[in-house]
Amino acid sequence: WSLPLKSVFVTFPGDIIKNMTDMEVAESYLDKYGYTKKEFRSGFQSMVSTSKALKMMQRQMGLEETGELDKPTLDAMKRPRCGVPDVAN
Amino acid sequence: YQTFEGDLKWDHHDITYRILNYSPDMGSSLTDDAFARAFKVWSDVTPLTFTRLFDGTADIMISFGKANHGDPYPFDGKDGLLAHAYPPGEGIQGDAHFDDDEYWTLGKGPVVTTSYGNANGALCHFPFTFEGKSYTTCTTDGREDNLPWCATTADYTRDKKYGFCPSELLNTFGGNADGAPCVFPFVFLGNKYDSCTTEGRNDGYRWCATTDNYDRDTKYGFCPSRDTAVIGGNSEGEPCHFPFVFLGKTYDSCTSEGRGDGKLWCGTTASYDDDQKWGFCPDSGYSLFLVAAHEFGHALGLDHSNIRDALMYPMYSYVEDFSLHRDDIEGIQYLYGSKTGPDPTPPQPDTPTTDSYPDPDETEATDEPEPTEPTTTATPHPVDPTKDPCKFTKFDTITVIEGELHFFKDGNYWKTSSRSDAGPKGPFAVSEKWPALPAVIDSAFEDLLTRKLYFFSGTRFWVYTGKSVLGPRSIEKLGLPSSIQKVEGALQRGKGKVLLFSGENFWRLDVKAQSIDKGYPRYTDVVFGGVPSDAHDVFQYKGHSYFCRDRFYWRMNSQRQVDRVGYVKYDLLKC
Repeated sequence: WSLPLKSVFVTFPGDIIKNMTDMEVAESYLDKYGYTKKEFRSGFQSMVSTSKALKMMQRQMGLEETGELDKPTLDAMKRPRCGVPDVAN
Repeated sequence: YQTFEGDLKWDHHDITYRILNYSPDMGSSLTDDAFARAFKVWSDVTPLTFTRLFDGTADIMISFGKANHGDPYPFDGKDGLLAHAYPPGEGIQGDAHFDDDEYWTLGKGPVVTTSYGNANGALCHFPFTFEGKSYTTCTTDGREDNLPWCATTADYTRDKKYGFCPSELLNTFGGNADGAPCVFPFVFLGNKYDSCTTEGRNDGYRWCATTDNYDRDTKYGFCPSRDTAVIGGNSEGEPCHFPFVFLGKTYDSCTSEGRGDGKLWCGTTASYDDDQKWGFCPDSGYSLFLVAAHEFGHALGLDHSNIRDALMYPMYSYVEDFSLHRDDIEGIQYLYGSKTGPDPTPPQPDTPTTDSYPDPDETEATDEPEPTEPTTTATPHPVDPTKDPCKFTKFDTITVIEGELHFFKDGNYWKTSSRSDAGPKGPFAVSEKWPALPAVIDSAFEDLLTRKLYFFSGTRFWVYTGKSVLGPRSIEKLGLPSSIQKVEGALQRGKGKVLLFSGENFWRLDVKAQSIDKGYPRYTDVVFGGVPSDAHDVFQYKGHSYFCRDRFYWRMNSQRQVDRVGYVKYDLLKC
């Protein structure tokens, strides 16, 4: 039996995309595309919770609205797309 | 659909656009065409018109850039974010930016236009064989000048059709040297360069001097990407070096090892471990047309839709046969209204067309008697009322009969009149009007001298004179070779001569002699440069030759210049 390959990840020079954890990818995505924009209420501003932002994103993308960073959601975040935010600010 | 807050829109309908620069991935003509088609997506359903400017400020300024490209929203390297655009307004508003770290194509891999050679600018045919070896990319094999070339048919040895591939040794783009080729070595800031470089620039674009000394002459141009070049990384424009060593192991092909994102990459020198030079391997790329159509939607005032099949859905997916989704149409028409002019009319009963043949040149005396019996006037046939020709991607054949365009598909046909903008009439059953014919007609033409109708299906043809029919007969009887599977198009050439198209060839038929003229077949792309070599419908209409592929047509004037590319559906079928 062959041994499973041990993948070694390297940092490629000039590569703009950095190795990020799934949660970092998600937070960056939600922020970049407007899902975690600040809410203004009664003079206070607060960030939309990650769960709520995920639900907004899942609704926009036609995914099951779990509010969780599940695999379909993460896969959707990694797909090529337009840079215009989904939520206007 | 969504519009931007405040329903941002242009306050005029004559929108201007300007292409500020080009990507090294695609030739300028392909890029111009992709953008023009992307604008047409929107002008087809609104009163908007789009005019290209070549200088000055346009409403929509289009540019390619990498990473930080001059606005607050940097691009992110290959994949991920592809492009962005701003809603209508002054300044940067309305502009569209495309990430040039992407590999821009028409969505299905490299589209390599050739220059020089003997193929009249045809696209490379991959794979092609040359001296028994198969090539999937341009090659320098067989040449001593190191110029990459490709065959434009499947077999160079047989057909000898070739052209040169984009290369900095042949020409540059942009810059100030009018496309002159690079001169190597050249001197820049006292250093000598033997290849294109990104030195001296902060936008990542590769350039070269077009004289031997940039410091003295300041003449330069940007280097086009070769089809074999890697994308991004730190070796943009270099070819993969096979084999290359990575972490002590030798690789003979692109690999995703070392990366967590599964993307294929290669080293561009013999050892990545020593030199750390690498780039991503070419893939299918992203369709510039599809992405541009989406971005122009933003530039006109549409925000993202949450309908997955809509053009304005934020994620990219390649679709072969694009048509604008109802959601997009409703969105853009909410902002600008619908296209002015007559609405498409539903199928209506046909009326006799005795007066519908206007061209006096075509009504001269003939040397054969006219059919004595009038042709049967077809009535709408309820074969399948749900069939909407406006939803077909392509037709079996399109031809002009008695001055009206006829669109054949699966046993039915539709007609449009050249005299009105009314939509298609039909469906009519082929079997009612021409009972001897099979359901699928590959090609048809009306002989201008005799008014006889010739229909081709597979390797057989029929000739109708009024209600009388001759056939089926084998197309070999006309002198066509037995190897051809079907006749895909016909162009009348004066009286008594018709060009018949099949595959990449065409033959000239002497209709009266019922034989093929000497000197044929000839290559379609040699004589009709700039039209698709795989057109499935070819016909003559109002003095122009039309070549159709899928939903598009290429129109050629009498000087054999392509003067228009458009949609069959809108321009000919008048949907």
